[in-house]
Amino acid sequence: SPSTKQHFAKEYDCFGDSYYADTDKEQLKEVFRRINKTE
Amino acid sequence: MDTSVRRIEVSSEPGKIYFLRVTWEEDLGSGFSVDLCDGQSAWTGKVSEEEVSKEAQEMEMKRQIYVDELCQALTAGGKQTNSYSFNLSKDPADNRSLHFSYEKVLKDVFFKLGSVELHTVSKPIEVIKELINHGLDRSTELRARNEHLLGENERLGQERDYVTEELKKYVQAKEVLEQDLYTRFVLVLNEKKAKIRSLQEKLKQAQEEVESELQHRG
Amino acid sequence: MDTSVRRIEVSSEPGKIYFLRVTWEEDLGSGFSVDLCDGQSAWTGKVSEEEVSKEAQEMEMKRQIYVDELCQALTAGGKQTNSYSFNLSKDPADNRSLHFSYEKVLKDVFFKLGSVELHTVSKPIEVIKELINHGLDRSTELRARNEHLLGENERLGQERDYVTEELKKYVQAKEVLEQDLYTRFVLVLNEKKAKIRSLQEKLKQAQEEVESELQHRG
Repeated sequence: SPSTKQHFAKEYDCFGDSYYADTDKEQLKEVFRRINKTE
Repeated sequence: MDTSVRRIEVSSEPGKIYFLRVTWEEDLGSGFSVDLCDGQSAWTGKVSEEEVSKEAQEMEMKRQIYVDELCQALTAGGKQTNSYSFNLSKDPADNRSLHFSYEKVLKDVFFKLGSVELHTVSKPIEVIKELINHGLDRSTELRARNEHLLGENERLGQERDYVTEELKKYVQAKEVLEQDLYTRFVLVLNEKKAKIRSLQEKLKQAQEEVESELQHRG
Repeated sequence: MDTSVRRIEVSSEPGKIYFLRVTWEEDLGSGFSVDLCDGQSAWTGKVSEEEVSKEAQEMEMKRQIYVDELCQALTAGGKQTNSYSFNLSKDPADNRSLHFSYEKVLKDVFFKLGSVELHTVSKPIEVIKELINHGLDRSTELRARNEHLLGENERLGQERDYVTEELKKYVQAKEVLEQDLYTRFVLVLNEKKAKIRSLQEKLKQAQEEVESELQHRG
């Protein structure tokens, strides 16, 4: 829903990496996996 | 000049071993000499280039194919000795010469490949010594080649092992690189996230202050 | 059982070639037989284990060292033929036997290594055929081993080339991985930096607002 979308947009960047919560290797690997070649 | 020595049996004397030595220049097609020895006596003869061409014609074979057949039949290079048969017959007119013929055997059908008149060698000791020397020299050559190949073998094995070790190191280095980069990335990224959290906190406070000011004014 | 055939010259007949065949079981120390052939006649004799031990004792050499010397002197394995000299002398008492001795030559000093009584072989043709066969068989064996080694070399070369290709791919993959991770990392990091910039902007505005409110109230 737009509100959820808005919530996520506030919490996460366009690659799905949280702005606030610390990351770790596994999560970062996951984020990298989502970044496809074109980007 | 090339020489080949091989053991043969002749159909007229089954079980008796003869040593057949063939010597030629470029290839058998340019003519060759034949020496036969039973370990005590020796006989020698020649086949000229013309005779080779004539035999090939009579057999209606291309020259090269015929020469290959001769190679298989007469030289040590040839493997299938049972595909060829040899005959030796005394010449009734001259007991110092023998008629030596060689045939290709295909499903029990004998095709004459060629023949040569052989004359008794007056001093067979020379032929015998050459035959023994041929084996010794060929073995020495082959042993040297063997040693060279063994050296090559060792070198190639070492190179392969070295490159394999390098590859293992690289595989490891790639994994280490990946882990190392992720560790660094996580550190840098979490620094930024801490910065964002603190800015978010400050902004929240600032906005609450504005809020309270506005209420205050209101 | 092992056999070795080599060419030798005997000092009493310089330039004349003899073929020396030595046959033994485990090693020369357990005794061996000696055949000598000049391409026409042949002589044979045996050296027993006791005689080997006795000779080693007389030379005050350790058995193994003595046996190694025998190997160098008598078998094809030995390289330095000029380090050994051979003598053949007729036995005045019996013209059917020869006295064959072998010596080690060190700086022109001759050390007797041993000797053996040889008796004439009644049918030398058998020894001669065996000597020719020995060369042929040894060559066939060595040729087969060479072919095997050539195959091994080819396989090792292919393995080495394959692993080298893999290594090149890995080197490349490592570089690509590094580039790739940095690219992705920059994207994610820049998102955070953009967020920090926007938060700082907002915080700046909020602080300016608070400022202006405070002035206002002031």
